[in-house]
Amino acid sequence: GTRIIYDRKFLLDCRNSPLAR
Amino acid sequence: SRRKTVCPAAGEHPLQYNYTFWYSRRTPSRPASSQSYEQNIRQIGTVASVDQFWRFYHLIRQGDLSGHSDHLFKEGIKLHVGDESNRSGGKWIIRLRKGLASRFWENIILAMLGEQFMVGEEICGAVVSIRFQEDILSIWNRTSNDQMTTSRIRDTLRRVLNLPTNTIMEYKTHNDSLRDNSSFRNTKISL
Repeated sequence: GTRIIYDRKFLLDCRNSPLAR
Repeated sequence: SRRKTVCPAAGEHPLQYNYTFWYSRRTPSRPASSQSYEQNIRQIGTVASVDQFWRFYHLIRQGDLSGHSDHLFKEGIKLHVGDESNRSGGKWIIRLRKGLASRFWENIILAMLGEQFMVGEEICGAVVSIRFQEDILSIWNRTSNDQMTTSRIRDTLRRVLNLPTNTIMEYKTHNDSLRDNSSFRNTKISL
């Protein structure tokens, strides 16, 4: 099946999203 | 496939696998037995999305205490070398001088959560162990005798951690850890 791949930059960007707080 | 106990909320970014945070504290005065090991390890929580991961990560203070370990493992995998998922497995070990562990730990777990290792179902989880004189990172996989997999994990670690070429990385099978009753001593293979 499909694999959910994220690079480091995307993951770090998510760090500051309102959902991550 | 494992039953998931936690799901991404609406609008969150789902992970390929759920992961569970664990925390353990070493009690150096007592010999390491599986019983004391089980008593000293504590489950913190499970995450199913990138967003949930950061919420947990922000809660956990890391790198400020000597003698503890943080673990991030796929949900359902027990942190014991005798567990079914780990029986044929092993781990890459990286020793770090003090001061580097927080950054390297973050890079390892981001690579794991983002599926950067490209080794199918092989990755089990990662551990950072904060010691007095040095810190130790390790990443566990299911099949220690699959050299294609272990080489790919090693190469990905070198890339995502941007390791200096002279960094010593050691691979140790869990069978060897069981045999000498130590996770990090007497490593058999050194590259």
